[in-house]
Amino acid sequence: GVLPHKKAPGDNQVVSLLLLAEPEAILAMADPTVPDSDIKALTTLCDLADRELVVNIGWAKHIPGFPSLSLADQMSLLQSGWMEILILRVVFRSLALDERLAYAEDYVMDHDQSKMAGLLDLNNAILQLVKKYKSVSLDREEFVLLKAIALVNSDSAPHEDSEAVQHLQDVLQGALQDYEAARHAQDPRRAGKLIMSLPLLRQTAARAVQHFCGIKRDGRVPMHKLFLELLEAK
Amino acid sequence: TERHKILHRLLQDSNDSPTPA
Repeated sequence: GVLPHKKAPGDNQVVSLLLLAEPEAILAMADPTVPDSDIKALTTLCDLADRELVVNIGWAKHIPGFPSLSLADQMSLLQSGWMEILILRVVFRSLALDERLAYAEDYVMDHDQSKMAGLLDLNNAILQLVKKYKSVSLDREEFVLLKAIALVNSDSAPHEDSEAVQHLQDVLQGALQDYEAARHAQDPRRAGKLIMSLPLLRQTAARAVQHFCGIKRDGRVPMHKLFLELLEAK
Repeated sequence: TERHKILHRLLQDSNDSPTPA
């Protein structure tokens, strides 16, 4: 008899597609002619966030199954999940660092810089996530899966086609389960552990949105339109 | 959709230039 085709361990098509879709790193390019201040730091971060959002919307369109959702459902997921995506990217870039956050390769914030920008509490909350993922040695495959799962799980409001959204959630969660079964078979609870980190991500993202809404109301930091549009969506 | 026109546009095309200030 002919044996059915057996996939190699870890041969996970969803993971491969997500790894391929991963955006290139973006540089913050803080203006070297402007002296350091809270306004300069926040202006740099808001500009970086706007450019990150553009590439992350492009990225979302490469999540297998996402473009098949209705436009309204794609929009509502991004309107709820965008900050979780931005924060998870900062967290993953910061895993190799000690008590510092890599907002970009050329923009790493330490305690003093966070304090100057008025971001100490928020950055400390993000560092909690870094600590959590460091403790499990989160790998790149898990990072891309978690990011996609965070997005498709981000909206609790009714969807136009809730079955399609549920199906996408199932596909991505299944891909994480399969990946863990193949790559981390010694820890059968690893997928669950990673999923259980998502409430802290959501809580931190809500805090970040609240903080930047305050900065927006304050009106001293220029913000680009997409960033403003998504802050307003919250 | 009217309130979220940039997101709407970006989802519909593959434009990845920065958004206007």
